Amino acid sequence: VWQDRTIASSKLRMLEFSAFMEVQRDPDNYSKHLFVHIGQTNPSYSDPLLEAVDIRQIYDKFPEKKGGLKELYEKGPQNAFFLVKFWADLNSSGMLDGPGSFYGVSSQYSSIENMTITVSTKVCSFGKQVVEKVETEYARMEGGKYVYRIHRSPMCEYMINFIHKLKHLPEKYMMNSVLENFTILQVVTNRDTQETLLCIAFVFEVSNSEHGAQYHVYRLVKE
Amino acid sequence: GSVEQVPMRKRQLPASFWEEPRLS
Repeated sequence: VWQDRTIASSKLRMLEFSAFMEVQRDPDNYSKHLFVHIGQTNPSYSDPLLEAVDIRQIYDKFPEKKGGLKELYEKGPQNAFFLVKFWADLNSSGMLDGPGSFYGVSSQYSSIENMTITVSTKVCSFGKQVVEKVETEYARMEGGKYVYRIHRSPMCEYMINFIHKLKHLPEKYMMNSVLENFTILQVVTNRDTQETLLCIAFVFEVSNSEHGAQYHVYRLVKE
Repeated sequence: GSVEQVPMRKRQLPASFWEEPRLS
């Protein structure tokens, strides 16, 4: 049921993803603001299948040279490729940002196989990689499946500065015009076999909602 | 062909790509 309805290939499922900022209000209290968030879902067969996007429409938004999105997609498996459109919530003005604030990313994946995974996250500007983080995670058996957890991974300086600058733009259309050329590519690989387990292309706009960050997920196909 | 420099709005993307979901 997960496949074609959630971010899941035949080998790995993304359970959760969030990028956040946390500020200590007093010694016992923290406030957390989610910039983007994919929460745990329990899809059923009555839920609609994911819409498809032709991957050629977004090639130039991601690295195109050796090891780029095109080459990765051709290597497959093609059921591991997804596009996530985020409407990011930048409205954290109620929280006092300062040297004590923490910017982090948390994510969780699950599989039925015990693997060691590497998670590469590339931040791209005008389709060119500017920074990459590579993390290795080991499986933990939980409730009959293997779970991989990246908990509170610190955001890099580039991203923190980017968010600061974005938040200070006076109009939403200006933020969206900057975000048009800002993308993130996350590739999860089986460390031992080098098989692609998941490849998620993230694109962004600023949220207009009062309910926080929103998103849409698409399958990437070549028609 | 190359789609470089083409604004996202002019690409072939589903209508939902431009519709922010209303629910949290």
